[in-house]
Amino acid sequence: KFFNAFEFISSMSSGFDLSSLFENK
Amino acid sequence: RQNSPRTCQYVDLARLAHDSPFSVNEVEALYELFKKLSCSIIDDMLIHKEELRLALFQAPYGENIFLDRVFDLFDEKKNGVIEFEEFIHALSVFHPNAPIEEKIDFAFRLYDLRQTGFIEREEVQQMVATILMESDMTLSDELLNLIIDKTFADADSDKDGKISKAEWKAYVLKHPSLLKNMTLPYLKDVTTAFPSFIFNTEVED
Repeated sequence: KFFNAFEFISSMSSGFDLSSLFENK
Repeated sequence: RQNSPRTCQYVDLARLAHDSPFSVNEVEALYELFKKLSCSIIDDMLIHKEELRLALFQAPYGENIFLDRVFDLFDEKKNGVIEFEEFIHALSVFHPNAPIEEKIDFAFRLYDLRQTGFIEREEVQQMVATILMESDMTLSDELLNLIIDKTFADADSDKDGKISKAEWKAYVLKHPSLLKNMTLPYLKDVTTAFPSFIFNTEVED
């Protein structure tokens, strides 16, 4: 599924997912 | 309107709205979020790295290469804190209506860990290895190298071992799913997400 390294990084890294800034606020 | 005691000093909300995809009311709603984030550890109306870490990872301590890059890109003045104006500038890029060029550029700068102007193989290896470690996953060096090789075979058109901004742009336009983290649907509806802005607003969009 993650044959592309960037696909893997963007899918798996919570550090690059800023949606948590808006959650539980 | 400026220097209102309830708002960030010297910040012109109308100017911020004018220079971003946000309306004045949306900027005010984002100010409600900013207040929460910037007062979570140190009550000074500035977002410190620990506060961003707490918001993103629910933990105020611990090294994280991604957090460092995100924080650096928000901190335009490079003074170690994120001010409200910087917060709006950075979040503008994540708006669903922001130009794709801005998203491509921001993502490139995120992945350019060493800030050399290129995404280098070692940087990609480091990011993948970090995620594997964080996720308690294991991958053989052989398979990891195969994945990196395949990625660079697709992205590094001139085969110089590093991805330039032009190569990155061509690559993500072929693989737009790589930009999915660069759009936050929440930003389309921030006044609903942070309705408390209505108690402080001085304008009606």
